Amino acid sequence: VLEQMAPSTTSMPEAPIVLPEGPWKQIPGGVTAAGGFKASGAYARLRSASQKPDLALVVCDHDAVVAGTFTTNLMAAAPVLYCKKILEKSDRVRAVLINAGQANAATGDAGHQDSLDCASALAKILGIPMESVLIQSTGVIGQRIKKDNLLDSLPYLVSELSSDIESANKAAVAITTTDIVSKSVALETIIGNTKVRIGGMAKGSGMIHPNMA
Amino acid sequence: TLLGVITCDAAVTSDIWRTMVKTAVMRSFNQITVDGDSSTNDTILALASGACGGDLIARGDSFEGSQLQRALDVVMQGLAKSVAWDGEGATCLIAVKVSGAETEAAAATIARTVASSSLTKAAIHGRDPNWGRIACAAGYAGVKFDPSQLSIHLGQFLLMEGGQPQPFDRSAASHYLKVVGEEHGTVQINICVGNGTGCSEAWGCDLSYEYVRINAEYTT
Repeated sequence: VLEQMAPSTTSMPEAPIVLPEGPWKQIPGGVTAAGGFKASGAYARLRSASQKPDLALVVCDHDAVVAGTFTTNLMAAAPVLYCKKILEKSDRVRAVLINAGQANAATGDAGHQDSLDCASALAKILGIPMESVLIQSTGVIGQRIKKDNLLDSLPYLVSELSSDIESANKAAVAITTTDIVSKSVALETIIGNTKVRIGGMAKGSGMIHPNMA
Repeated sequence: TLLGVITCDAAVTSDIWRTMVKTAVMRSFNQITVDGDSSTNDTILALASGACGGDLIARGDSFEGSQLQRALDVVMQGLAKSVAWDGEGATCLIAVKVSGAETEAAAATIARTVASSSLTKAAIHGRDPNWGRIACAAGYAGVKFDPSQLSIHLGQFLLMEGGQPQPFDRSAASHYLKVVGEEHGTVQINICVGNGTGCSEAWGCDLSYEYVRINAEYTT
């Protein structure tokens, strides 16, 4: 299985994901495979251990219907609380900003403000309402985001948005922490008479026992 | 921490999309485990753009709704399994399939409990076909079943049937675990708990010395 890993353009191997046989076709690309989506990934000086990309962005050309599942941990991180609040009010969003390095969990009011500031800054650059931006964070619990570094990187991150496969790969790498592989997959299927594409990216290696609702 | 972003270009109503995503998460990301710790940040966000055109999917129980649900399940399961496969320090993915339960939820509970068992995970890392730990974990899952109907397979090896331990080639079973570990492949555990129609899967990984090394010094 290890031999099946393809080298990625971002110097991180990709997970060998093989989908089961079915009325679908596995296709290249992850989070940008579906129509209307662009992504980017960049090194924003958030990580302490390496210079891998650590800031990812996924944007939809138009308002997208959104669903979310979230940890049921009572110590839910600031971005989780932020997203839940957004999804209680709205069923459509345009962008998801994800940082690695710091989890922004157990960071109190300051952490909550950091999430608001990041969403607000990105919304301003994209020219969309702040309520159309969702946030995810991963990394060390108890540490605030290196916000200045993150905010400084947003214009570049937005300028790099693309629907190509490399951008999807960069985004998938940017969300990793202790992962040894990046994780992306996409498929194409026919529903009715229409060609539908579903893709995605994920990260996770330790502290993994999700109980989301 | 588990994070994920799913994108889709189907045209689907908000309430149906949310129901589908919840179902798919229950069948995928909520069925994986690496170390039993639930993060403060676990989040899956799923966006549907409608860019592919086509008729709006407004019913989950329609043919088109079922097709979309199945495709969503497959994408999320592919990603979820890759997270378990990449568990810190892991040398293999552990796939636990449970059948014969009263409901899908009951089967899912048993499967994930077995996948979460530290002793089962450690035995697999040690290439020790110590199947009693699998039976033990199934028993404390909190789901009632008749122990006299329990059967367990480890790979192709039948270890228990009708609640009775079966003779098996211990060294061959150990070799199976060794080969899978060397390939970073998948150890398959199949459990049947009765005659019900409920079946489900869970995915985990072995528990290694390396896991402790990684996490003992995470911030220092």
